[in-house]
Amino acid sequence: PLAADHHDEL
Amino acid sequence: MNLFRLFGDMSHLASILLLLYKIQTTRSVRGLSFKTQALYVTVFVTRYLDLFYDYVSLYNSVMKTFFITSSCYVLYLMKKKYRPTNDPSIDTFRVEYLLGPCVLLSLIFNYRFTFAEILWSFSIFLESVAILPQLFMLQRTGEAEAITTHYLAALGAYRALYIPNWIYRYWMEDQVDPIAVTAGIVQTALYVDFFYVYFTKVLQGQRFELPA
Repeated sequence: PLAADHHDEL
Repeated sequence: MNLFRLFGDMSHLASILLLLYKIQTTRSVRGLSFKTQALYVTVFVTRYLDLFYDYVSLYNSVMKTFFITSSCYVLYLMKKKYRPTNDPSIDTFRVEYLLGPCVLLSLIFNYRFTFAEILWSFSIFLESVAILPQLFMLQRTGEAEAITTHYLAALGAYRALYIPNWIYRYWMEDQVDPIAVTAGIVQTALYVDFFYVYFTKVLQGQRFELPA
């Protein structure tokens, strides 16, 4: 899996 | 954005509104841990620094701004407006035992060794344990006002809902965020005891009281 965009989640 | 996350965020929003409602209607911050609230300010400020350099969406920016301002406002209510109702003598959890390990963990586990990313990682680890002073205080006093327990339940539900969100993102978007997932599972697990009493007592119309 790809690294999630962790600045998107709160 | 999937429904689990949307409901999670809405639950987080609701928890803060419940917290403000409790303080305003009872005109008191009794039963609330100042340490936990101060940790939340630290969490939001260190995590949402990206407001200044990374635009995601209007929703994202509005929510981040709300969490920073509302948590600071709660600190103001606790330290100024309703100060006489705050009792530091029962808020005795040693916060340094949380901060130290979180700094260490964020230096080891982060997505890039930059100031902003280490702070982001630190905020994730700190959020996972920020509720501990509050739960510790609850444990000490052995009881709580119903409204305070609704606040905690909404906060716990927010964390619980992020877990199906991550499962959804793993399967549907092929995305995974190991740091947030690990810390999130720990954070949700901390609420298990609380939820047990909440479901078996408060939602059955009884007082939130822990067995002696």
